[in-house]
Amino acid sequence: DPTKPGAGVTSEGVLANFFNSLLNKKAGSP
Amino acid sequence: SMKEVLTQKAHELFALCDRENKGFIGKRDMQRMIQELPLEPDQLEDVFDSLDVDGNGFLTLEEFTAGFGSFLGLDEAD
Repeated sequence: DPTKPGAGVTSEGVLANFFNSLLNKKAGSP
Repeated sequence: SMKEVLTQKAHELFALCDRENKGFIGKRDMQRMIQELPLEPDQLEDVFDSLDVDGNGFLTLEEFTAGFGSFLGLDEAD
């Protein structure tokens, strides 16, 4: 099931998502 | 230099995860981020495992920075 997380191939996108979220959080914090 | 900027930025993001300023990020720190980041627990686990290259269960600033660099498309080599 390619939509299932943890399949390995998802890591890159998830990593990007993670860092993007952190950057957004950082930018949004006072 | 680019590397300095990367390291500084990575340090800031690292500090967001490492709130107690332990100098490393454990899985518990990551699990705490679930409430604040739009990611599933499985995905955070994925992120943690892909950053934790030596697999010791702790993310050092070095590992975190390397992962951040690869996210930005930068090679680890100078």
